[in-house]
Amino acid sequence: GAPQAGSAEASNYIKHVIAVASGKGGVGKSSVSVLLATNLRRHGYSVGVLDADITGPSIPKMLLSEFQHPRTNELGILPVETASGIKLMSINLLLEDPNQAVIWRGPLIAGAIKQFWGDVVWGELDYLIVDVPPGTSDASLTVMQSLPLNAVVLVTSPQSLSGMVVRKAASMAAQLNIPIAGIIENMSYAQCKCGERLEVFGPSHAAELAHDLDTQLLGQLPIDASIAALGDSGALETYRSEAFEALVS
Amino acid sequence: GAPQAGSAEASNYIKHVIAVASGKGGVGKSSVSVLLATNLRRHGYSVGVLDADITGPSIPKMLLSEFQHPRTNELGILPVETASGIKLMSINLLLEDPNQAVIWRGPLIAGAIKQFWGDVVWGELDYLIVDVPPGTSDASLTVMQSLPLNAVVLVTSPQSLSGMVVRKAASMAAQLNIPIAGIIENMSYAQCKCGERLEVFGPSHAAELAHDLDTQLLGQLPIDASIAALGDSGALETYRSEAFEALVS
Ligand SMILES: Nc1ncnc2c1ncn2[C@@H]1O[C@H](COP(=O)(O)OP(=O)(O)O)[C@@H](O)[C@H]1O
Ligand SMILES: Nc1ncnc2c1ncn2[C@@H]1O[C@H](COP(=O)(O)OP(=O)(O)O)[C@@H](O)[C@H]1O
Ligand SMILES: [Zn+2]
Repeated sequence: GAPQAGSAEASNYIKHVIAVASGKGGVGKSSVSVLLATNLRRHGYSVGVLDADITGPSIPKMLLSEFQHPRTNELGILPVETASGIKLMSINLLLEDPNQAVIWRGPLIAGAIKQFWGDVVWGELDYLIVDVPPGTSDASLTVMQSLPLNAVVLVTSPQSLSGMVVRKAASMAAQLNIPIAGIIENMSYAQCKCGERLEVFGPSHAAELAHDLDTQLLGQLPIDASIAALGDSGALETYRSEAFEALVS
Repeated sequence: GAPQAGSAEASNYIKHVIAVASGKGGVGKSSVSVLLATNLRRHGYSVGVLDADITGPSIPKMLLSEFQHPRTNELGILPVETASGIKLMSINLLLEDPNQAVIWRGPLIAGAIKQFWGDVVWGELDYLIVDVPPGTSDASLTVMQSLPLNAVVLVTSPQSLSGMVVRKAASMAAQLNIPIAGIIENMSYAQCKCGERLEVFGPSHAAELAHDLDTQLLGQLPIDASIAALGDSGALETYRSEAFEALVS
């Protein structure tokens, strides 16, 4: 029969719930959420990804080579498993048409997120990575208020606008009493085969930003066409690079 | 006394009105509008820029080192002149607070754009470059319907999403019977000092896109930190680069 609402929660045990947020769209937050989860998984941790970025279906597209409809068991909704064993749940996986745009209203968002928390059979996880909507909109606030978050990771880029708005995201996290685990600067530089690092979006101010926000710079990822290409083909889990391996988890 | 509505129009003579549009925000459309205007101006043409991108005050910020409030004469509103003699008009220059966000509704947009056309003393211009709102929203449609456009230039980037959505913008132009003067691919590559061109966002499909849209590829601009830096300091007119000089006007 239909699973009892919230019954999965009683049998879940999630050690660390980490939100991944940004000051604005387009800095690569969803890509970085996937890479962070992948990095943790490669270190042997049990990892889940909760796609709460209602602005689009990018997480399932980046992690799955083909659409999979989640099944249920007597406890609740079973997350879809990726090739490397990451457990994934996204609204877009529950829809008939995964590309369908969903019109979200505040109370609907909170309800859906709480259902992801209570009704999804996550089991035991070391880390649950939560991709939240970009920026500091009502949607991002609602998502971050609807889950018991242990910390947030902020994704930024060297562009001056990204630097300005990420501080708003940090301020939002502070107001919600969520500690900032660190900053990841994406599209930080381009690596030339000659060994040169090109600061294509200008010099990085990420170290200074981390210092101002009283947190650490977890890592800097290069602008790399294969991140985009692997994301587009649902194989972002297979991404490898020195900068990526160095990403402190 | 107050200028007669539409009186400027009778004494204006604008040879080519060129809209600059994009499939989505963030591809650098406003920056490219400025660079296109600058390039034409350096070739000796008389050039105006009509900032109709109601989503933000980027054009005045990129072209002026300090905010200037337009004056009026007996014919209408006088455009602000940039350092190289480009005539500029933007809603943001008319506001008390240039950083104020304006809430736009359809009829308001059409009215404001028509006023820019009819009440601004452009004088004689070879080219009027019109920066339209990004993407194919109601706002971009309204702006493009409110002006007598001779052609549109489409700005894209190598990212797969940009390629997909720019075709929607091309389709919108076609439906409005506006010829596509050409495509400019921005952030096309990063130029290393060793001579290598890094395809940081993947391989370009711009030539193929231009062919599909039955138009020409006007040029490809590199991802270049000085474009961002000069834009931020209001000195984008001073940008120089080989790729930029080669930009066919
Ligand atoms: N480091 C990178 N190098 C190249 N492309 C990237 C990088 N990070 C993200 N992208 C690409 O940029 C686009 C936006 O990334 P996404 O993760 O969806 O951003 P956000 O979630 O912040 O809106 C996607 O096409 C993605 O593949
Ligand atoms: N070729 C480029 N290289 C580096 N930065 C760029 C380039 N073109 C635009 N930018 C930067 O990217 C950001 C977005 O550009 P903008 O022109 O405002 O885009 P749009 O009008 O499409 O939203 C700005 O900070 C701008 O300075
Ligand atoms: Zn090199």
